[in-house]
Amino acid sequence: FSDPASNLGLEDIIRKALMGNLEDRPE
Amino acid sequence: GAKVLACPLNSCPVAPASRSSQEMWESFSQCFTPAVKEVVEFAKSIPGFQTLTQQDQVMLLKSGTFQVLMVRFCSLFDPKERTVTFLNGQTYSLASLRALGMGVLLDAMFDFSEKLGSLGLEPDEMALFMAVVLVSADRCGIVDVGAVEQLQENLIKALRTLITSRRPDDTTLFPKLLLRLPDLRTLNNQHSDKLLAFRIDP
Repeated sequence: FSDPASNLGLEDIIRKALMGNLEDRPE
Repeated sequence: GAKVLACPLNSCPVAPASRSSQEMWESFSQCFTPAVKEVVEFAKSIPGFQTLTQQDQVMLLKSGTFQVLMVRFCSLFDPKERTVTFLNGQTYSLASLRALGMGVLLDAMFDFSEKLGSLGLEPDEMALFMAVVLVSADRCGIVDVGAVEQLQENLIKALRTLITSRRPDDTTLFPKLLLRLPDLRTLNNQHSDKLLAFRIDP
């Protein structure tokens, strides 16, 4: 359990929230 | 047989025994997901955060989200009344939550909230402190350490300038604030252990 954030599903939420921003970013 | 998840972000500290652990976790996840998304939005608003690599942004948020939430929601812990108010508005006594097996972690959270609250930070000082907390998170997995250190240095300088310019006679506040950073790391570890223990053996 060296990566609690992944085990608790936190990383997935964080990545999705960050990706939303990246999708909005102009090329 | 009732299952306990006494986090202030949860809708209720105790779920009926008939509810499965997975169902309870999914319900809890729906409660904390908006708060986590808000931390991500807050991070994006920190000048310089989005210039970091996406991987480093993720790593800082992974290790710092709970710490930011702890600072943000420390006013939910009332040290005088010894109560915790959940986000749904329901207030529980520390004694009742302790009886549910949440003693050690809650005691540490109360202690932290009391210490931070006693510093009397203004909202903009608190926001800048949360930015420092996030960028001071565990360096584990960070690729561009130099960029993160530079951002951290800039944020700490900004916090020091804001606090010392506003309270030139109080030279103790800024160091007292920095002393809360290791407290938050310890709380973060305790909190992760508690949640992981629930996931393994609710």
